[in-house]
Amino acid sequence: ATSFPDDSDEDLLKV
Amino acid sequence: MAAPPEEESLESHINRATNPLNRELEWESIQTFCEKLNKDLEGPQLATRLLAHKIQSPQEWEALQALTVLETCMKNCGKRFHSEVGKFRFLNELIKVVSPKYLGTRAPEKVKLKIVEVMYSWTIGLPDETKIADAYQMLKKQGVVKM
Repeated sequence: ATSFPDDSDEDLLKV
Repeated sequence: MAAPPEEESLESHINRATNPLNRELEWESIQTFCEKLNKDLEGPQLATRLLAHKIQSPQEWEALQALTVLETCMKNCGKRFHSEVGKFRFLNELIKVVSPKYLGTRAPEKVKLKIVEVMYSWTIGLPDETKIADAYQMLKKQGVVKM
Protein backbone atom coordinates (compact mmCIF):
# COMPACT_ATOMS: atom_id res chain seq x y z
CA ALA A 1 0.00 0.00 0.00
CA THR A 2 1.55 3.29 -0.99
CA SER A 3 1.13 5.76 1.83
CA PHE A 4 0.00 9.20 0.77
CA PRO A 5 3.03 11.52 0.67
CA ASP A 6 3.11 13.54 3.88
CA ASP A 7 2.57 17.22 3.05
CA SER A 8 2.65 18.52 6.61
CA ASP A 9 4.97 21.48 7.12
CA GLU A 10 6.25 24.02 9.66
CA ASP A 11 5.80 27.79 9.90
CA LEU A 12 8.30 30.14 8.28
CA LEU A 13 11.20 30.87 10.62
CA LYS A 14 11.20 34.45 11.86
CA VAL A 15 14.64 36.12 11.73
CA MET B 1 33.65 -5.14 0.67
CA ALA B 2 31.46 -2.14 -0.22
CA ALA B 3 27.82 -2.85 -1.13
CA PRO B 4 27.15 -2.67 -4.88
CA PRO B 5 26.19 0.94 -5.85
CA GLU B 6 22.55 -0.02 -6.50
CA GLU B 7 21.90 -0.98 -2.85
CA GLU B 8 23.98 1.80 -1.31
CA SER B 9 21.91 4.19 0.77
CA LEU B 10 21.15 7.83 -0.05
CA GLU B 11 23.35 8.66 2.89
CA SER B 12 26.43 6.96 1.46
CA HIS B 13 25.89 8.69 -1.89
CA ILE B 14 25.57 12.15 -0.29
CA ASN B 15 28.61 11.47 1.90
CA ARG B 16 30.67 10.64 -1.18
CA ALA B 17 29.25 13.56 -3.17
CA THR B 18 30.04 16.11 -0.42
CA ASN B 19 33.26 14.66 1.03
CA PRO B 20 35.50 17.62 2.01
CA LEU B 21 38.49 15.60 0.74
CA ASN B 22 37.14 15.58 -2.83
CA ARG B 23 39.58 17.44 -5.07
CA GLU B 24 36.72 18.30 -7.44
CA LEU B 25 32.96 17.80 -7.79
CA GLU B 26 31.92 14.12 -7.77
CA TRP B 27 29.37 14.29 -10.62
CA GLU B 28 28.79 10.55 -10.67
CA SER B 29 27.84 10.48 -7.00
CA ILE B 30 25.68 13.56 -7.46
CA GLN B 31 23.86 11.92 -10.38
CA THR B 32 23.36 8.67 -8.46
CA PHE B 33 22.00 10.59 -5.46
CA CYS B 34 19.46 12.35 -7.68
CA GLU B 35 18.34 9.13 -9.35
CA LYS B 36 18.08 7.19 -6.10
CA LEU B 37 16.09 9.84 -4.21
CA ASN B 38 13.46 9.67 -6.94
CA LYS B 39 13.08 5.91 -6.70
CA ASP B 40 12.06 5.71 -3.04
CA LEU B 41 8.68 7.02 -1.86
CA GLU B 42 10.36 8.68 1.12
CA GLY B 43 13.39 9.63 -1.01
CA PRO B 44 12.71 13.38 -1.37
CA GLN B 45 12.04 13.78 2.37
CA LEU B 46 15.18 11.90 3.39
CA ALA B 47 17.25 13.68 0.73
CA THR B 48 16.24 17.13 1.98
CA ARG B 49 17.09 16.17 5.56
CA LEU B 50 20.51 14.90 4.50
CA LEU B 51 21.16 17.98 2.35
CA ALA B 52 20.11 20.42 5.09
CA HIS B 53 22.59 18.81 7.46
CA LYS B 54 25.43 19.01 4.92
CA ILE B 55 24.63 22.60 3.94
CA GLN B 56 24.88 23.61 7.61
CA SER B 57 28.40 22.13 7.83
CA PRO B 58 31.05 24.63 8.99
CA GLN B 59 33.34 23.17 6.33
CA GLU B 60 32.92 25.44 3.31
CA TRP B 61 33.78 22.87 0.62
CA GLU B 62 31.41 20.27 2.10
CA ALA B 63 28.55 22.81 2.24
CA LEU B 64 29.26 24.13 -1.28
CA GLN B 65 29.26 20.61 -2.71
CA ALA B 66 25.94 19.94 -0.94
CA LEU B 67 24.50 23.10 -2.50
CA THR B 68 25.64 21.87 -5.93
CA VAL B 69 23.85 18.56 -5.27
CA LEU B 70 20.75 20.52 -4.26
CA GLU B 71 20.88 22.68 -7.39
CA THR B 72 21.42 19.65 -9.64
CA CYS B 73 18.54 17.74 -8.07
CA MET B 74 16.24 20.75 -8.35
CA LYS B 75 16.95 20.77 -12.08
CA ASN B 76 16.64 17.00 -12.62
CA CYS B 77 14.55 15.33 -9.92
CA GLY B 78 11.09 16.69 -10.65
CA LYS B 79 7.96 17.72 -8.80
CA ARG B 80 8.14 15.51 -5.67
CA PHE B 81 11.58 16.90 -4.83
CA HIS B 82 10.52 20.48 -5.69
CA SER B 83 7.60 20.35 -3.29
CA GLU B 84 9.80 18.93 -0.51
CA VAL B 85 12.41 21.68 -0.98
CA GLY B 86 9.56 24.19 -1.26
CA LYS B 87 8.45 23.46 2.33
CA PHE B 88 9.37 25.72 5.25
CA ARG B 89 10.66 22.56 6.97
CA PHE B 90 13.62 22.66 4.53
CA LEU B 91 13.70 26.39 3.72
CA ASN B 92 14.03 27.17 7.44
CA GLU B 93 17.27 25.16 7.48
CA LEU B 94 18.68 27.33 4.68
CA ILE B 95 17.45 30.47 6.45
CA LYS B 96 19.31 29.42 9.61
CA VAL B 97 22.60 29.42 7.67
CA VAL B 98 22.19 32.95 6.35
CA SER B 99 20.53 34.50 9.40
CA PRO B 100 22.83 36.17 11.97
CA LYS B 101 20.31 35.14 14.62
CA TYR B 102 21.16 31.48 13.98
CA LEU B 103 24.26 30.20 12.15
CA GLY B 104 24.83 33.28 9.97
CA THR B 105 27.70 34.74 12.00
CA ARG B 106 29.73 31.51 11.75
CA ALA B 107 28.70 30.23 8.30
CA PRO B 108 31.22 30.78 5.46
CA GLU B 109 30.40 33.83 3.28
CA LYS B 110 30.53 31.85 0.03
CA VAL B 111 27.96 29.39 1.36
CA LYS B 112 25.57 32.15 2.45
CA LEU B 113 25.91 33.87 -0.93
CA LYS B 114 25.23 30.62 -2.81
CA ILE B 115 22.11 29.92 -0.72
CA VAL B 116 20.69 33.35 -1.53
CA GLU B 117 21.51 32.84 -5.23
CA VAL B 118 19.79 29.46 -5.50
CA MET B 119 16.75 30.64 -3.53
CA TYR B 120 16.45 33.65 -5.85
CA SER B 121 16.76 31.39 -8.94
CA TRP B 122 13.94 29.21 -7.60
CA THR B 123 11.64 32.20 -7.10
CA ILE B 124 12.07 32.78 -10.85
CA GLY B 125 12.19 29.17 -12.06
CA LEU B 126 9.53 27.71 -9.73
CA PRO B 127 6.88 30.42 -9.33
CA ASP B 128 4.26 27.97 -8.05
CA GLU B 129 6.44 27.03 -5.06
CA THR B 130 5.11 30.11 -3.26
CA LYS B 131 6.75 29.35 0.09
CA ILE B 132 10.16 29.85 -1.52
CA ALA B 133 9.13 33.35 -2.55
CA ASP B 134 7.74 33.97 0.97
CA ALA B 135 11.02 32.91 2.55
CA TYR B 136 13.07 34.99 0.12
CA GLN B 137 10.90 38.09 0.64
CA MET B 138 11.22 37.69 4.40
CA LEU B 139 15.02 37.55 4.13
CA LYS B 140 14.96 40.69 1.98
CA LYS B 141 12.69 42.52 4.40
CA GLN B 142 14.96 41.60 7.31
CA GLY B 143 17.95 42.94 5.39
CA VAL B 144 19.60 39.53 5.42
CA VAL B 145 19.54 39.67 1.62
CA LYS B 146 20.97 42.88 0.19
CA MET B 147 20.30 43.06 -3.55
